[in-house]
Amino acid sequence: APVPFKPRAAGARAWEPSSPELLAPARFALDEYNRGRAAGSRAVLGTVRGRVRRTAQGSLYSLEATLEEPPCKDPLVCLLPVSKKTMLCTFEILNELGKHILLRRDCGPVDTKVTDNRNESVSSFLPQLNSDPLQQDFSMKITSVFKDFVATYNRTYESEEEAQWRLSVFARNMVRAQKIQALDRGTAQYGVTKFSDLTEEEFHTIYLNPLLREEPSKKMRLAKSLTDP
Amino acid sequence: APPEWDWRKKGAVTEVKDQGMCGSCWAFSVTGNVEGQWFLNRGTLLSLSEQELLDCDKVDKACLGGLPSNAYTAIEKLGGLETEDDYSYQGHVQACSFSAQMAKVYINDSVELSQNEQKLAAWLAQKGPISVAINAFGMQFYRHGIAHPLRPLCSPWLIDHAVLLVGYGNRSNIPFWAIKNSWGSDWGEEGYYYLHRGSGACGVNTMASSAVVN
Repeated sequence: APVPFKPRAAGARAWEPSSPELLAPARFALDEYNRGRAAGSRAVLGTVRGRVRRTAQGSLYSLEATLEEPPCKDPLVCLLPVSKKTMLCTFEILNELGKHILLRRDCGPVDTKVTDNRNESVSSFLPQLNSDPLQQDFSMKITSVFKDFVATYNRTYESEEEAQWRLSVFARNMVRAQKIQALDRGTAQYGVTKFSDLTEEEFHTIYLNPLLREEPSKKMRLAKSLTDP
Repeated sequence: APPEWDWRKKGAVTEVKDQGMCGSCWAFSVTGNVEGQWFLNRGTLLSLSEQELLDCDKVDKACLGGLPSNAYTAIEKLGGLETEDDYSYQGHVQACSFSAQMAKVYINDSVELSQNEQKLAAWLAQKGPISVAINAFGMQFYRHGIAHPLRPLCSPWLIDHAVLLVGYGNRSNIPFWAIKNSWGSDWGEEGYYYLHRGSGACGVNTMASSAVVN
């Protein structure tokens, strides 16, 4: 399960910025991380920082690195260029007689939670929308998908402002659906549904049943066990 | 339990219904169960009224939610359920207009079922569709396939949606429950949700119950 990443205690010394000495153990850590993965599905190294301790056995490297997972390729669920997943990892690597040994690896996704905010528009949600061609492409795609959604489910909105707000909710929901997809262990596909223009809070309030968890259920008689026919 | 079972193929399940913008899933879960029990005990499949429960079950809270256990009691006290045609669904609470003379089905009792999913499967195959409640995590965006969310994301302690187990089986060796939802046939797999079976996924085994028709 993804957990908020907390680097292990780094001791008294602060993490050093990336230096040439860290690159070899960082590349080794990346190779270990990608072990068994096919070409095209391997993560790439982002930023690296760390520190080194000289010991009797050799050099002990403590690294903190970001690794970029390759973007999702399923066109049904991977509309977003922002879908690229960043992992934040700590590695402990011992270099003994020129040979690297991985002692510890601890990785977790960087928290990219998107918060609901009525004042957000698609462009504020994706701040580089106007400058980044990928983001412009995404904006066009998501707008097109939203138009299909509106037509499919006969959505009407009271004003242009409301429609823009729903578009931004829709875009955020596509990111949420993609995260749910990434964390599902079954074969389920998540994506656009008739509820895709609702915030999480709206969906819970309108369609779900909070009493099921808030009120103790009346004690019912237990069913008799089935007997072998 | 047999390796697979599907009450839809045996005529025990009515068409998928749509609760609309109303938190009345509890009523749909219970009527679905009673429809199955009536069919199995009396041989007739009748589509039953959720609106009667919204209007006349004063213990539950209509569109603000309810509990299947209360709904069974309400059906017993009222004297039965009218059909969908006679007391049609409006999606908002109204004054109770139930008439005992119009009731087409009754129940005698209700029971809580095992939390063991193997026993639930055996019960379902022998006795009929089961009312259950689940954590609805991810269902807002579910399209098709077998959902199996990570347990911390779909905790059995955060149950917020009542549905109906109508069958079970395996797809590509993945065990599933076939779940009738009440969000219309334009959601999920023609209105159905498929959830991993055997792991207590989303608390599917925690609130299983059924009416009893003698």
